[in-house]
Amino acid sequence: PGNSIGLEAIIRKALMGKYHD
Amino acid sequence: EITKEQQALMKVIVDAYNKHQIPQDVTKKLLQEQYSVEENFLLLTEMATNQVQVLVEFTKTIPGFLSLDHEDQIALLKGSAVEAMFLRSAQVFSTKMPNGHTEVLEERIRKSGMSEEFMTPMFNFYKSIGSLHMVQEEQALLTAITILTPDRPYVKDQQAVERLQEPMLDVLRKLCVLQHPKKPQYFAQLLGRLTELRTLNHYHAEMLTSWRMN
Repeated sequence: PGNSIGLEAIIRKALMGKYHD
Repeated sequence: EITKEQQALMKVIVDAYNKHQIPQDVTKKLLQEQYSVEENFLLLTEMATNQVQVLVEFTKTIPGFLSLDHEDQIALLKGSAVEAMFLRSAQVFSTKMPNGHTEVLEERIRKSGMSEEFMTPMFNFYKSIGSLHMVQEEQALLTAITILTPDRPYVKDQQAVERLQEPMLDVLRKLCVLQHPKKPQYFAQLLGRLTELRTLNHYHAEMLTSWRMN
């Protein structure tokens, strides 16, 4: 909600170690 | 008998599972004063994002996971995130927490705008997990096994995933025999919960849609 980002985007960022983008 | 190698594997998984948890400042928010349905929704979605990040960190430490094909890593995480989250949440409801915290959490989830038809199977699952009284090692291994399910959509090299999942299943099976010598069905019961999890995962998309609509 608001800044809705998909599950896959969260996973890809977390796999690269980027949390707070 | 659990071999030294298996003990080492178990230690890596359990340590990672304990290390990677939702930050306390986030979970504490759940126990604060009354919120509206909208605020409950926002808080729970914030927690879901946190849970996925924590899940990825945990998964990275599973021996061999990072050597899998990168797109397969994503397919496995995408396919299992919901199930792993339900497993982790179930732990909250199977652990005795102080001052009625479990009740506060249940109330908050029940008043977050989700349809009753999805809420009931979810809480039933939490209770059925609770009734197993899993030890931490079992919880951590079961989560790793869930993530390493070879037949998730879009996984290309299923055999490579199987090769990682099998040693986990073997350790869990041995652990169950040692931990629950009087319950020969215990290992099978744990695997049965994974089937229940798949059903919850199946309805999750509908659950989210109903939640958004409400």
